[in-house]
Amino acid sequence: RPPSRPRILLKAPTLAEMEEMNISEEEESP
Amino acid sequence: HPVNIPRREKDFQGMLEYKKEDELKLVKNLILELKPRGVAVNLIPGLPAYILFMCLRHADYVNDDQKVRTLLTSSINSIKKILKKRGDDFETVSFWLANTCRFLHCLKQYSGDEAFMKHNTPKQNEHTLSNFDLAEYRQVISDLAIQIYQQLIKCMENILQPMIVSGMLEHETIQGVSGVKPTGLRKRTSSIADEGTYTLDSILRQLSAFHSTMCQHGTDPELIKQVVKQQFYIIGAVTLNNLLLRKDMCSWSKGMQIRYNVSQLEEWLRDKGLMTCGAKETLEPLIQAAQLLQVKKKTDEDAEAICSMCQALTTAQIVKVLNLYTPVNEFEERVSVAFIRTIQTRLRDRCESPQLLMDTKMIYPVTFPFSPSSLALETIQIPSSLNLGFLTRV
Repeated sequence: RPPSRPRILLKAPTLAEMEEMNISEEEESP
Repeated sequence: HPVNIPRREKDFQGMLEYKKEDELKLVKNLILELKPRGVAVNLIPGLPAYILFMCLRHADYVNDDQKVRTLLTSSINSIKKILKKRGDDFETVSFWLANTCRFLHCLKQYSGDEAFMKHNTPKQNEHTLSNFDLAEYRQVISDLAIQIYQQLIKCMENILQPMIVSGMLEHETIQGVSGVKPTGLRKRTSSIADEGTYTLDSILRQLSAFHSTMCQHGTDPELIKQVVKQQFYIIGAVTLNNLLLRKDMCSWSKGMQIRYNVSQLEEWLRDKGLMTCGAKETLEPLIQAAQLLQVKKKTDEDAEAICSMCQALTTAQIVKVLNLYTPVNEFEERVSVAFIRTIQTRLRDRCESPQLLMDTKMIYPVTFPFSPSSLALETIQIPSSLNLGFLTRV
């Protein structure tokens, strides 16, 4: 990686949002 | 015949390649089905964290942001799931607290942020994340670590709670000072606890077990200090609250017993090198209550001495102890009402809570000071017992 190239900031959900995503994925899966 | 040329360790870049479709298997074998008392007992401390980080490094290296996100989300959700399932098992919670903290330190140490690179070797600096800044995910991991810490504290308190009153107040270990019952009969003293009774030794053994487990898991020493401080707080608070509600605990001899027990707890701290963690200071209200049970309580000079001695007790607590104070024999008098009024007058300008009991639900805020690792990622080998053969060392 060229030192001059900045890293891309990955936006993150909050912990609570992650849990909600997880719950809705579990509900959707059979 | 094809020749298998083993790669030298210095050729490895400290990453672990995996296929997207193997992500579920990764979190299942590394997190959901890993037993701290099973294969994990032989792992180097923090190995699950290092493995996750090395997988993350590869996803970052190949510039796959989706892979990075799903790995982080799956890992976090899996840790939460296992803690929901086995959250009352101290070993499980301690194991995942240590690994979550190690993962957080790795995210910082290899972030490329100069503030976290001061102790890195040149090789470690080569292993910084290539493409993505994960500062926001670090915050999520930090929040997760706080939750796990609070769960650990509750777990330990549930184990310690039944031992405290028995071990700190009821069980008498000092021969000859148990005094005389109000009926005039000498109480039976015994250095051997009745079956089912907790002693101070029970408490000390439990504290040692907690400490040993946290050390084995590679918990940061700074975090262990905070845990021990919290443990001592709960021991002191529960003991004091019980004393404040029981007349039979407010005597000169009980004061003596409490001071002895506190000295044993201090000895335990000394033995573990934890004298500076702030734990002893949390016992100050209890220490002062024990001293109050033993000092003279008659004259104005006595009142002045008590007021300057009991800085860690509230007026309500001092007055309660004095009201409950029970003389050991018929020659000693109870504390006079006039004396108690003198104390109250002297303390009337204090700005303090009118609360009598200490808050046993209080948890000190926790911090996770950055603690870089000297471990070289390229040297890490994965034991076959983890069933992670689908990961490729890169």
